[in-house]
Amino acid sequence: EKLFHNRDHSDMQIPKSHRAPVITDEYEAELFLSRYGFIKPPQQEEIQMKQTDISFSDDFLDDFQTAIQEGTSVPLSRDIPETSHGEVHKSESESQAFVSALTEFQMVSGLPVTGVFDDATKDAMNKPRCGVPDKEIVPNPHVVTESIGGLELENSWNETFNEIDGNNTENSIIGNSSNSSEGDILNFNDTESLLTISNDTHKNNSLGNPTGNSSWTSSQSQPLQN
Amino acid sequence: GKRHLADLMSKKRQKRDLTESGYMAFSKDVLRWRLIGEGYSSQLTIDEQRYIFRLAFRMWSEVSPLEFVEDTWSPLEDVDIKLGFGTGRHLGCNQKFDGTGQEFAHAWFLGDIHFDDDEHFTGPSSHTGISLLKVAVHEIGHVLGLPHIYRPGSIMQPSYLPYESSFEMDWTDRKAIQHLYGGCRGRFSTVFDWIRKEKTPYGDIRIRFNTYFMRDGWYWLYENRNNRTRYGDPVALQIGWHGIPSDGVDAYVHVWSTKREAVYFFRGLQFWRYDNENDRVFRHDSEGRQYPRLISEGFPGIPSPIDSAFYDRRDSHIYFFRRTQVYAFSVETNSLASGFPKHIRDVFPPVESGDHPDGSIDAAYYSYSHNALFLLKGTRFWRVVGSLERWRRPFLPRNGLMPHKEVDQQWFDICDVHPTSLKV
Repeated sequence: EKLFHNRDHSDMQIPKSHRAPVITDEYEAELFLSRYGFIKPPQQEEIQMKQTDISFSDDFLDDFQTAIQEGTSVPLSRDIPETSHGEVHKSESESQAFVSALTEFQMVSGLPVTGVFDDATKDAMNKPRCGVPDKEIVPNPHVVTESIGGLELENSWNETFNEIDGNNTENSIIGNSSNSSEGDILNFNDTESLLTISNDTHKNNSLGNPTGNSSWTSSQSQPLQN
Repeated sequence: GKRHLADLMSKKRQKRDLTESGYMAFSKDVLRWRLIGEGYSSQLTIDEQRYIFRLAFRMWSEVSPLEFVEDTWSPLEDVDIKLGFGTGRHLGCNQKFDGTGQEFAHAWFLGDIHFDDDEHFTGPSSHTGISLLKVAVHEIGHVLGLPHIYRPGSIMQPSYLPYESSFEMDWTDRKAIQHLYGGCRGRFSTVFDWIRKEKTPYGDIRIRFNTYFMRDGWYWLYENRNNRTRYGDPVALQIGWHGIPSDGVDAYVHVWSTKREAVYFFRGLQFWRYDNENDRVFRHDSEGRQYPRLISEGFPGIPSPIDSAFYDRRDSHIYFFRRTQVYAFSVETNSLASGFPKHIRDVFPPVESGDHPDGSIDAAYYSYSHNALFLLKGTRFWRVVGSLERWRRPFLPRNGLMPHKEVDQQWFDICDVHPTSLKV
């Protein structure tokens, strides 16, 4: 079928409105951090209060109740309400929340952990990324099993991985010929004729890179709740 | 909202509740996906988009017990994973996209995937723009239940890393998905180390081997040093083994002694001799005999079909397994060894009573990586006690079978893919 524009968009003037807003100041950085779950949402009861603020028609609520019973949940919008710049007055606790969220983002992104909205952090926030939050955004009250994001999960997750990782290094020398693996010259002790065998890079085999060791970090995200 | 909710609620997504890990996952192993018609990208041809998604799903299939099939015919609510492109407010989704730059896609848990068509998505062969294949593999990981993983090399990192040519799933990503869905298990038609000689530039002869797992008409090359199968496997038998039956073999035997060397494939009542140099079956051998030949002709006294077989260099005998019997065949005298056939249990006794495959062995595999012989049946294997081991522990019976283990605990990631994506 006809293509609407060149693959590299060279024939297109991307309207400004179609360009993602570049993150330049702390206000936008805060929006980014809350969008991807680094800044915890306000406490649960406040969210419920907001929900009762918005008047739902009865049958919608019925549907909503049914949805809850069936274990599905209506996706809650994560769009942060638009407010004009500059109105934001941060309380002390909000500033602390911002700094700790920023610190956590810097840590998981492998950036220098400064707690300050510096250029490296700004670049990282403007890179192309997946839209799934890095952390659980709205602890979904109705689908408990999916919202477990707490420490105990991270621990269990870590345990699993450390255990598997440990096995992996043991297994890299497998079997009872612990001094041999593919690619080395193997001496066979089970046969009368001493053979030297080495592994092959087979006919059309593209040898991939060996699997790296993983340094597993603790924080993790939850995909969007459907 | 109501229509959307109704559509949402109509989806009876069957979920597997893994409360011990706190994650949910699909409870069925074959998942249907579709690129929805109202969600085509304007940047790539439709065929390219579908090809890339088929490849992305196949990559997850190669490392998990899940299989994926593109479903363009069922009612929408029967499709497990729907993919679509959009810009700004799109596809009835309440997370609007932000335009070119930053957010390039998002995924719904056990659900759908949306791609921001304002991004410059490119195909696997391009090295500019954002690789649609990488993004699709990442987002499918979310749909299957994986979170963001902040580990260099992981496909589940939140930020997009410029295109690396050999983009594949590493060990930890594989174990993450297997943590949710389990390992890959299944019976094999045969397993063997293919050995061949190569002349080095200095004229020396180097002997090399590769390990192959075969199941029906497909096979995997297993990279022992990396504890996984070759990227992109399984492939169809006829791609790598020219001339053997395309729907699979019963056994492989490599006769290797100072006097002779020959590689045979067995299937049903027949056998083929394989020409290692030219990487195909012989039509005729040096004695002018035509292949395939009857097993009863080439190996008098051996019944067919056989279950499996291996050549033992210590006594220059081929051991043929059929049901509960084992037949020792002397290649020197070209006849059945005296006293055979015997019960498998008598020749390969259990070290631990009761832990024995009994009969119908799928594969008898001598591994040069492990210096050991293995008998495989179903998803289990028994290692045969080696002579060195008996020298250390004389109480072990000759050719004793050590207690069984699960194949997927020693050889990893030997995973099927759906037949419709085998040609990808």
